[in-house]
Amino acid sequence: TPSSSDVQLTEEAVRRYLIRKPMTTKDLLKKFQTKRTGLSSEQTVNVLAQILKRLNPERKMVNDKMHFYLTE
Amino acid sequence: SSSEADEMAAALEAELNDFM
Repeated sequence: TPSSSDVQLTEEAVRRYLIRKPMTTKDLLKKFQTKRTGLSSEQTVNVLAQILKRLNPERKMVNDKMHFYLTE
Repeated sequence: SSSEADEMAAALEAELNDFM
């Protein structure tokens, strides 16, 4: 199996991460690296933005950085 | 690279700022 798409950027995947712990945009981008999803940088940003807008996660500042999280 | 990651994070935050 090619390794180029072993990770999928989906709403469910993002939801699972944000339920587990608060994450910054950079934390999320690390989970969905382009080399793992096969998406371009631009696609990754656009898709992740759409997903976050739909999920509308809670936000809190930790160490001066905005973190997103969800509760079950 | 980490600078590309920084750029992507900045682009994502810009997208979200319009919304949030």
